[in-house]
Amino acid sequence: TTRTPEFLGLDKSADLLPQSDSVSEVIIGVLDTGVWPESKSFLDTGFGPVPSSWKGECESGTNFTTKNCNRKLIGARFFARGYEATLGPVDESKESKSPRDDDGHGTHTSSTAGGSSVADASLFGYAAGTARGMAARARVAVYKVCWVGGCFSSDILAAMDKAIDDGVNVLSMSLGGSMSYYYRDSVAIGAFAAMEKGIFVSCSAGNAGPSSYSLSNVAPWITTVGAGTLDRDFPAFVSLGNGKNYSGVSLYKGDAILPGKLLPFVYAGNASNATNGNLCMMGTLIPEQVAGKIVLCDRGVNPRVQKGAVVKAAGGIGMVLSNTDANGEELVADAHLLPATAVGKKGGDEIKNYLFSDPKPTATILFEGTKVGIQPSPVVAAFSSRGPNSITPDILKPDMIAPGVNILAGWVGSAGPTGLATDGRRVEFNIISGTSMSCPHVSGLAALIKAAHPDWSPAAIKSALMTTAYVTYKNGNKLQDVATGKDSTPFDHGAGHVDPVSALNPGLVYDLTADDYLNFLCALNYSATEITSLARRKFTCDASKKYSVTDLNYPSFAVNFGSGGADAVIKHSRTLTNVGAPGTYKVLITLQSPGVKVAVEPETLSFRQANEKKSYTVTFTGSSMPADTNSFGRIEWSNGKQIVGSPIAVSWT
Amino acid sequence: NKEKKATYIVHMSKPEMPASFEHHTHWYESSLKSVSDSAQMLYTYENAIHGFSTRLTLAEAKLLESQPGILSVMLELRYELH
Repeated sequence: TTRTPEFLGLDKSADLLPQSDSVSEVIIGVLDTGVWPESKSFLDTGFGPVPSSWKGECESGTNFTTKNCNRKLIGARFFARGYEATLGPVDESKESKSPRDDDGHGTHTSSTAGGSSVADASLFGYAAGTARGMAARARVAVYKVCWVGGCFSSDILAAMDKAIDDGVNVLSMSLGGSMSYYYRDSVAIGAFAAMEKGIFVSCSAGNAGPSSYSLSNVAPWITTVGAGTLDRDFPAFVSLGNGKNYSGVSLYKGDAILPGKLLPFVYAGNASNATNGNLCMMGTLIPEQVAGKIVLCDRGVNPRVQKGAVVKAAGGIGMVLSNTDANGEELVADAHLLPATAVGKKGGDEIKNYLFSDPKPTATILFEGTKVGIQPSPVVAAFSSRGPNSITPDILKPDMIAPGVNILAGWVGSAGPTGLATDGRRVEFNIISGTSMSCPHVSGLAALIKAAHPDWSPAAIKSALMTTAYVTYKNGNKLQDVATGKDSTPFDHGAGHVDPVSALNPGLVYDLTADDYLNFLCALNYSATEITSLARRKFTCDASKKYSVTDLNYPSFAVNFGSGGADAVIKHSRTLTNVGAPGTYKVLITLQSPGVKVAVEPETLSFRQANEKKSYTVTFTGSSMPADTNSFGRIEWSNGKQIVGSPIAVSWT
Repeated sequence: NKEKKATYIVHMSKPEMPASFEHHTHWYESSLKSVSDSAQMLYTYENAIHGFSTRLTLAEAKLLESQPGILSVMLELRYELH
């Protein structure tokens, strides 16, 4: 967050952004591992009284009192009954039975969403600058639901229950579970109730990419956020004895500086008796074969930083961490305990070839610090979970991507930057990656939009973020996917990368009410019992009414043709609400596929006044295509100044 | 192990609460007591759902699910940070 406000255009658009007073009326609730209240990101300098609507509390517990809250951090609660019922009492020698964050994750996410501005922030000098949450003047309330042994749904539901009652405006949840129907998923259930109360719920899409169907949190009333990179990097080159150099990334900075000469270099798989020795798992390296050497480890299975610790424990003096097919060329920087750098698969393979072919391989690592202006950016992170949506394929997910790679934000005083027990270093800020990091970016941006448009529904805010998201770089090229090195698709980036300044003034929005979502559940043929579980009230689907998922007024289009798809016709109905000036919008369809024809009716929509609604229908006519074919495109409504864009994903199954 | 307890989230249909109960929490407690003398509520939920969470055996959970006014008895799930 020393870079993301600039990357998102928040720094140049002060006159377009809501005033500080209105932002400070917005409360962001974060369900996570708690908070380190001493972090400078939670200083309340310049904040006025807590909003009068706030009903939350600052709960006391281990190493945490009501005095730890202030006009910035206005609420802090913890929920451990479900955890303790399953795993026994919280071990207070290892973690605080209180809102205090002993892990770091919750402090990072909450400061990303709504942390105050902190000058001179960095991690060991990397990513130096002023760190700030996306809604730096918003209030923050934390709900600790994740403990050493995990996050339990009874606790999550209790936290959402309280957050709704407390009066949060935005809920940020960087967690997920296994795929399940909405009525079985506590996050989806709680989010439905929150949505009904006007609370915007942002959730992480998951880190199970680049596999298809790997998304979490896909309920349409949730905003599902994938991760992209910034234009910032932390280069650290590998220089080999054969004179070749390979680019990598690292956040290493310490006393154990490599001597300025080539050092013995070994492949972990050749310095181990274990079949998975290449992974540098605990206890698998033979010290005699790695001592005094740089070790190449393959990425996967155990945490990246743990591999560095394993090499160090075995006497290695440096590490090169090589990606495999699963990660491609995605480079995630880590604050390793020893001099180390991460390289992509291509470079890693070439380095391995050198290791296998040279009888006395040597290498060194050169650390270059922080570089900005890296292009292209953003690119979709390989780890970011991908569609299609396995629960409801007719709803396109993820909704959008936001910065989630190498994000600097607040950290705890109780854990080192790697999170390893053996890491005794302490830092005020840490740089980590995940859709956990992209989710709170969107939460903070949603808070800004809420401040600017207090009467907008969660669906309207989501629509604004989605329809103004971008899918091309400034040079016109399409967003890239680091996992493939090719153009990314709506299954990877959803509607695109968030553009908050445009989202403040989207022109038109696709709005939705709770009843619209209940009609959607009717279309899914959910039983009365299942719908009542979600709705918390009797809601009967009208037997005489024809419900269709394609009628849900969603800001994107997922079209699924069955086997073959020949002559199949699928119609989607949408309604746009004018939230801008009067004007006429014309449609532009971009979808080049022999397998489908798209027609929009009408092709022009004229709005004379604010909040006026106009409907249109999109007809997708399919042709026969091989199974597992996908085609992608966009529908854009434009008045000449604003573009209200929606992605289209067409699939043949 | 049939006697092993697990955490369940119990969804109640509040509109179906019998008139004899003054407060929904009394109804929740009564429903729980009807299947287990020892089970305690971990949480009662007011906003996110109507219901409560508790520890039950599988048999108790199935019996509770068959009681009037019970929408579902869902086994607790574990989530992970992303």
